[in-house]
Amino acid sequence: PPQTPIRAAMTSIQLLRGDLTSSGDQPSTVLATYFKNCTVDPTQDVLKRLETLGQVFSQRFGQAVGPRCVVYGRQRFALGVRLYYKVMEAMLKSEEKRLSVQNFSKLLNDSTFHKSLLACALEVVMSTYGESSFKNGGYNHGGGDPAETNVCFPWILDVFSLAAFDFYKVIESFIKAEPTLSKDIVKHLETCENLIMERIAWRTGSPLFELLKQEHESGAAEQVEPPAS
Amino acid sequence: SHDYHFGLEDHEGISELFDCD
Repeated sequence: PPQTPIRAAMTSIQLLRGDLTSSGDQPSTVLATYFKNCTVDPTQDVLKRLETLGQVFSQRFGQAVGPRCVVYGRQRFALGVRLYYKVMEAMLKSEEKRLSVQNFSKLLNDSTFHKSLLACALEVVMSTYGESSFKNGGYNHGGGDPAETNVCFPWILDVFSLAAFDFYKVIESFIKAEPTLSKDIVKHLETCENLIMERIAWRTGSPLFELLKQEHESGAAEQVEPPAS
Repeated sequence: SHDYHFGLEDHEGISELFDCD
């Protein structure tokens, strides 16, 4: 029989938490090895960044949802960190297989990569809890429970001062690396992608414009694809 | 995978997207 929305949400939350029980809140041995294999070990930067972003996230969550909800913000962040480590490890294993390399120093020392990945993990967690939802006009902040729309995507981008263009880069790899994501969550991330592609990435100040300018100046823009493709 | 369209080619991955050739 079809589940009620409450039952469906509770099931999703149980599945997410169950999935992440075996994932630690610290880098696993495998992930720590990837960090140590880097030309510059990113471990300390990763941990420091998580501490800072955790405080920022919890405070902003409390501001958006209610001061008594800062504790829930910390819970969401803790789950997000577990998912972040889990997906990062899966991504690196996949890249190691694809590229036959074990030193991912440039990637793992890129703070934008880490912020994007963490933001995606948190978006998954908040979507699972129903806090980030495009139903009831979430993105346009129209209708529905005000608390549910206040942390709806792209709220997380503002919290982390993250460009939508950079967040977009991790979405597909995230979905590939975490096959246990539910249909609803994948749909949610796909909607985030579409929003970015159609609107947010084209806002003033997006890094996309500078990249397009660089591509144009390098002559790459001459290779134009026919409209059919 | 739930009708999601995977656009990255076999030679493309997170390393290329973050300019880590």
